[in-house]
This record gives sequence, C-alpha cells and structure tokens, in this order.
Amino acid sequence: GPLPHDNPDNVRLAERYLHRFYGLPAGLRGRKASLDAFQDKIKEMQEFFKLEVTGNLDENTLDVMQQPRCGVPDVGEYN
Amino acid sequence: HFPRKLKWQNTNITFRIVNYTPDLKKSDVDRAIRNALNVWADVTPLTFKKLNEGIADIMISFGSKEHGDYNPFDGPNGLLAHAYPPGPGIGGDTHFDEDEHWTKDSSTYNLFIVAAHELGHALGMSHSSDPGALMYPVYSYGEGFPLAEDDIEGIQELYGPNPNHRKVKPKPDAPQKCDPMLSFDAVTELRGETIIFKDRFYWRIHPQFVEPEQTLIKNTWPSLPNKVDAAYENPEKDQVFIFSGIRMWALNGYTLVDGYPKYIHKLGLPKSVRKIDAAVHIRETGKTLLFTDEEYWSYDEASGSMDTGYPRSIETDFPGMGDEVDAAAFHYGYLYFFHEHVQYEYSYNSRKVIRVLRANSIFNC
Repeated sequence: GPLPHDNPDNVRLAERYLHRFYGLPAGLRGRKASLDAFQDKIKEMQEFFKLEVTGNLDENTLDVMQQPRCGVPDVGEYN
Repeated sequence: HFPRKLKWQNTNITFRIVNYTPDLKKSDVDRAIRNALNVWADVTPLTFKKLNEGIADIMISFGSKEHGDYNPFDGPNGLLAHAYPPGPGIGGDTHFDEDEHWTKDSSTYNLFIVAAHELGHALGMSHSSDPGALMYPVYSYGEGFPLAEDDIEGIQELYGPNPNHRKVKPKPDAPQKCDPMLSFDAVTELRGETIIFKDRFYWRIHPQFVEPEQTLIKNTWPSLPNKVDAAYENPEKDQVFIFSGIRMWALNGYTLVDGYPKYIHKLGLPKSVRKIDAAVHIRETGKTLLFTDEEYWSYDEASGSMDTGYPRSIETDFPGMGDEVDAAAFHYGYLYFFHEHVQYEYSYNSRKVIRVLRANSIFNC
C-alpha cells in the first residue's frame, strides 16, 4: 500500500500537529528548508514519545499524532 | 516544568468553576475538580479554596472551538483541554473542550483524570515523556491515585512535600526496556506481533517496527487488570488468553471476547491454584503448558481438558533452567522461558537449554 507520508491527509494532520505542539512555522511547504524544518520537528516529537527517531512520517508516529491529548505544547516557550 | 519554573508564590490558591458541562451533574463536576486538586494537595503544601464569584487564581471553564483565548479547540476528540502555567491574568486558567463527552467512568473522557492533568499545568508542571505519568500528554484512563513518581518529583521540585506527610502511594515509573535487571510478567504472540506485559504496561514488538511500543494496559483494555500473570496465543482459535489471579480473559485481535472473564478453574485446574505464572501454546502438539509455582500442567486445546499425569515438576522435565518461570514463549521448536532477568532458550526436541540470555535481549538491548 502507499506509504503514510504519501497521503495528503496525513501530511496535513502532521503539519497541524507539529505547528501546534512543536512550533513548526506555518506556510513553508514545498521548499527544501521547510522540508528540513518539518523533519526536524518530527524528530523532536519522535524523541519525546520514545519512538524510532527517523524524521519520517511513519505509521507509529501518525498513530501517536491521532491520539486524544492535552492541548499544551510539548516543547518550547508557552505563549 | 515550564521554562523559568513558573509557580504560585503562595500556597493558598483559589479556584472558580466559571461554567459547567451539561454532560455531568453539577455536583459531579464539582467533585471531579475538587478530587483533581486534592491529588496535588496530597503531595505538596498547597491548599485550594473555591470561590463562587470574582477572579480566582485558577479559572476553570468549558468552551468549544474559539473560546476567548485565541487557542481554539478542535471539536470532538483530538484536543481535550489545556491550561496555562501560574501567573497573573490567564495564568493558571484551565479550559475543557465542551465538544468532548465528559464522564465520571472509563467511557469516553474521564473529567477527573483530564482535570488532574490540566491542573498540574496550572500549578507549573509541563509534560512528562514517561507514558505512566499523569503529565504524559496523551489521554489514558486509569484507576486509583493517578500520580506516578515522576509527577511527584516534579511538583515537589516546585513546592516541596506535604508537611503533614499524608500517605500516598505513587505509581512507579514506566519500566525501561534496557534495564539489565528487567523481568517480565507475561509474553505472548498476537497475530505475528509479540506482546510483553510488565507491571501496568505492555510492549508491542512488530516485525516492521524497529522500536518496541510501550503502552499502558488500561489504555488499550480498560477492563483488564493492571497486572497480568500469564498469556498465550492459540493461533487456531485466533485468540489470546490473558491470566490475572484466578481470572482469565480472551482477546480476538485487540478486542476482548464476550463471556469473559472466566475462572481459571474452568480449564480443569484445582481450586488450590490461585495464579498462573506463565502459559505457552505448542502448535505442533496442540497442548498449552500452564506453569504454577514449581509445577506445570498440560491443557489439551482440542478436547478442552487437562491431560492426566499432571502437574509435573518443572525442574525435572525442563532440566537446566531452575524451578520457576515468569513467562514463556514458543518459536520454531524452541521454548523461551523467562525468569527474573534471565531468558532460557530451551530446545523442545533435544530437551536441553541451548542458550542463556538477558530477558531483554528480545528488545535488542
């Protein structure tokens, strides 16, 4: 089957999640720098949840992103 | 903790419930919030006074979508609640998503558990990466006193311990997979995955996952007990049987099978057996071995009865691996016995121990 990161819904979900909880800057899609930022934030999230740190939007990572949770960001300054 | 270790400067903190969810009776909401505050009061010198009007340190409210703080909720599921760290104005305020269904039991979202977590933020606690801690950011239902050691260490770092030394029993930290002294409660296969139970948690090893996944038992199966003694898979029935004390449950995939729990004595064990230490199904013979203390029993899955001539001595029939077993598994003609932090690889055909490994070598530690 298709890899999870190929699914645009999954990418949107991940962007929303990383934007909200890991301070991913909005509106940077499509450039190399933004891909790096996206992967760095995924790595940060994977490290926090003790997942395998790959920077890729794998099934385990998506699974955690879909779980019900608290709205307070996991890292960074609280605004 | 939040950056700069934000905390309340006095120990007498006020709170006010600004509005109520229609999902619960007003008195149930009051009780859930009061109990959630008491969780933190038990382990600190903090006291909480309820105000019915005016501005309190912690203003508690239910709202949906954009609810006045430019930090909107998202409808059912997803975000459940949020809270602000100690400070003036919005600091300490705690908001619950009204689009969730709030309960006082394990169905949907338990208000007491979410409130205890959020009020932790309102007191200065940030998120924990320990999946057994109350301050772990992902919701899970649990019973009993909700704080783990990690939560207590955190809050006492800010406010110190409770001078009245009220007795509380914290939940231990989540077991670490590479702890050299790690032992297991139970091991089973589940449709090609390996499930390892330890304390309130289980690890899931999937052939396509590089890292094992650790989850609270209650998170997946709220009605299972917090401690599993033994487990085995019968692949012909496509069922996994889980034992705790004198009760057993059956899973089909991850779903609990109706009609359980049943008493283990239904299998034909005598009433004197109060607990099964380990269980393993041997596909080739259709037998399930059940280990209790220094003995084991053989259960015939086809006839649904215990084989005669049992119990037999573990030490006699499985030479080289001591007389007690914590967990057992069977792969490709080898039995894997776990006892304390050691794993014995036992050849079922040649009837001897082939290798002795650390229990957690299963995690590639």
